[in-house]
Amino acid sequence: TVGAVAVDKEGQIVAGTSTGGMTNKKFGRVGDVPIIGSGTYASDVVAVSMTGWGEKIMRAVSGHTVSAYMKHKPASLEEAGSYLLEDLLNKGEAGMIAVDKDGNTYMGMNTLGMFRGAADSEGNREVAIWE
Amino acid sequence: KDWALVIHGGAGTISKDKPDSVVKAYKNDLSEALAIGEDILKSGGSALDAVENVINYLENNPKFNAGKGAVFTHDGGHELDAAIMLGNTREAGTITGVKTVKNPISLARLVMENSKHVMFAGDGAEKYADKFELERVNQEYFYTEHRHKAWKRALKREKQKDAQSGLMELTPKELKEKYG
Repeated sequence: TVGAVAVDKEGQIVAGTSTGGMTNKKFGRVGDVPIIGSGTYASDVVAVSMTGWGEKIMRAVSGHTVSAYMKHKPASLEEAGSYLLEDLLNKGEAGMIAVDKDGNTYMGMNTLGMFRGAADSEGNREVAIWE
Repeated sequence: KDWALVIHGGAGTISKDKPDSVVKAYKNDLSEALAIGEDILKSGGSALDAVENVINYLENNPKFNAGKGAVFTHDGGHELDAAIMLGNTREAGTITGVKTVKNPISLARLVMENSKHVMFAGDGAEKYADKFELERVNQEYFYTEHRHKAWKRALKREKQKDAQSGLMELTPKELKEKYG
């Protein structure tokens, strides 16, 4: 699975995800990626793209959960990401990238690793795989 | 901030004993993907274009499980999914189970921008793709050696598991016979 989230100068906030699914997949099994609100979601406050164990990500309605947590708690993107990855999902199940409407970026995982990268207009730039 | 961008190429038990050259190659490709999005956003381009173009790059890169480099289904084929969503208006386009679309994220965007629907599946999604100038490929295009090997290992594990669970269901008498 691959994904990207971005916010631009006009304030447009977008999430996208694409995947080949799960090895040895049968019976037309569908994972979280194409399920809006689970593996891919964007609201007027945050854009989220997930990767990992699709069934778990779907059951937690992950992308929407992050947005709702930020809006109604209210909470920061950092707090919402931790809530999803540490309270709702279990170790080894998922990685998450997100960006909020103010350009705060988030890359979190409860797996061993996640291929990831982030950059912004203030010159911050990072590429990583493990912690 | 004027703009911000985050990307991923998948999460999981990425083993740490990969050779440095492999780690370097992955980081190099992630940096290239990032640069594609940065260039678009820096020059005032849209988040939609940045997300689609970054994901096109990753779909075309055989290292990642999307587009070329997709994993194998049980039947030895490839079924691809993709989704895109614009938060400001909550418009979204998603497709699942396509087999001949080279860049599924681009079809998802076409669904979002041209259809009153949000999600298309399987043959329907393929037929919807026929309405547009979208690059189409055959299933061989998605083949990579490392995913093929992973598929073979998964089939073997499944057989062993089935055999094992099959044995569990046998009575002691049948079990004896089973071992005839």
